[in-house]
Amino acid sequence: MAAVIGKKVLDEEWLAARSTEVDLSGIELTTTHPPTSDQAPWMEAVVPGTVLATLLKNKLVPDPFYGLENESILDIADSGREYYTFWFFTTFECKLSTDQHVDLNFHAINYSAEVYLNGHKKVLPKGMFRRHSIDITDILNSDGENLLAVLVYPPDHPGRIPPEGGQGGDHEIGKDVAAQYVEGWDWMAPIRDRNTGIWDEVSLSVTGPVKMVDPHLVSSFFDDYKRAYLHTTVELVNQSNSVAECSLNIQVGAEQEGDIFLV
Amino acid sequence: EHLQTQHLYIPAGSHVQHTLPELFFYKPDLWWPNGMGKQYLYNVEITVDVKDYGESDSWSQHFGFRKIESYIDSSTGGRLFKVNGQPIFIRGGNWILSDGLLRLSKKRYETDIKFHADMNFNMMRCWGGGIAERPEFYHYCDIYGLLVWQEFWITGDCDGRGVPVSNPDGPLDHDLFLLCARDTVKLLRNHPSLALWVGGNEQVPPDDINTALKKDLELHPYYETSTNCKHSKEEIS
Repeated sequence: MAAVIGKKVLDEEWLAARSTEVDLSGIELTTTHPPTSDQAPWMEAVVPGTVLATLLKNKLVPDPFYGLENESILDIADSGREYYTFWFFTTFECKLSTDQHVDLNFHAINYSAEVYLNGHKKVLPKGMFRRHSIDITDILNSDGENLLAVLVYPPDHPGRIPPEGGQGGDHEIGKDVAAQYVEGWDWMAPIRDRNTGIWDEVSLSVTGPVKMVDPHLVSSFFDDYKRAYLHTTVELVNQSNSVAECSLNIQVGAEQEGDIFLV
Repeated sequence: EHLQTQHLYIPAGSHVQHTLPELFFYKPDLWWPNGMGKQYLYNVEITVDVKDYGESDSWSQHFGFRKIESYIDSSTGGRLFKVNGQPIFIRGGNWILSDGLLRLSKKRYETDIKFHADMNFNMMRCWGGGIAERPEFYHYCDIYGLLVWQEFWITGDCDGRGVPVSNPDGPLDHDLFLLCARDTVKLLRNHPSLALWVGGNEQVPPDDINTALKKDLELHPYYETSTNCKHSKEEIS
């Protein structure tokens, strides 16, 4: 059945494995040798979440926020970056009808990644606070079943925590565009994996020939707030090979969300 | 008057930016911070229909009509805020993140933010050593009336102060920092709770980053003066 336009969040049935324990390539994982949950070293993953969240979910590390348990978790400065470099894997169904397009979206990854979909590789560049969007229309499997593997690398400069602790450890994390608290502060113990992971939403967005990107809404006021204007700007992308004759519609209503009531 | 349709032709394979004609509202219900009034939210829906295809894409967002101004008071050196022209006494708290393993669920955000609203806070400051908070965080700040002071990823301890003194030149890749900053602004800019962007915590970013951020985030003069500019628009019929 063809996909309807809209967003589908991929937050279930992810697997993960430490990269040093996986002998297969991304191409093999997403073509001939997809992993299964009962197959070591693969485990259920927390997506969105961090590598440490996945290890905790599988009881492979103690809860770092309980007592002094964080002290027994191996720090990335001692283990090396490879120890916290992890594969994440999932499958999804998506079958498009004529003139439909689909993007695979990552809201945030820490710190960089390689994405493999059905044997095709895409590189997601560095940066903890950037969105990634990949047009996967042409690499979907014709039967609708798709295999997705993501190899996530930790920050380039995870740093080392001095024995006395300190504000931001040895400050090395400041060389990257990433959260700095992960080297520990006066209010927080160091985070052993430095928050490596797919830490925000992963989704598919299916559209027709034309898609919208990042609409921008701004208001202006006149006459002591008696008059207001809503200004809207939107980026439009025509993904087809022909001119698109469109109608762009905006509607502003006064609905409240679900069970939220204003008193 | 809150519904509008425009017909457009978009060239094949192109990426264009389009501004819709402005929509007029007479005495809109305003969005107010916690304790000053209702957090009135409109629902904005945009759809694009393509001839011979049908609905091609849709987008929706809660939107609050509000104007936030702030300036440094010359006598005290403190930053003063006004919302919708009214001075507001800020009762704020520092916020870093909800969970050190980044298990950031909507339910947790709602609980945490409602808790801050129940404490009678009207502002949360997202510390520069943490994360750029997520749209779900801002969504609940919109709902519960928490203004947000969002810092970019610079701290005194890691970026030029600290013991021992750290590197004042920020991250190695300044272009990457600005790319992330611009993308984050696009992600969060439509939330009425977003009150102020700040370069960092207890430190000014390196000159080139700071200059670029200030330039990119400068308020357009049109919006700076619009509440005082009574004659720049047609009179109400």
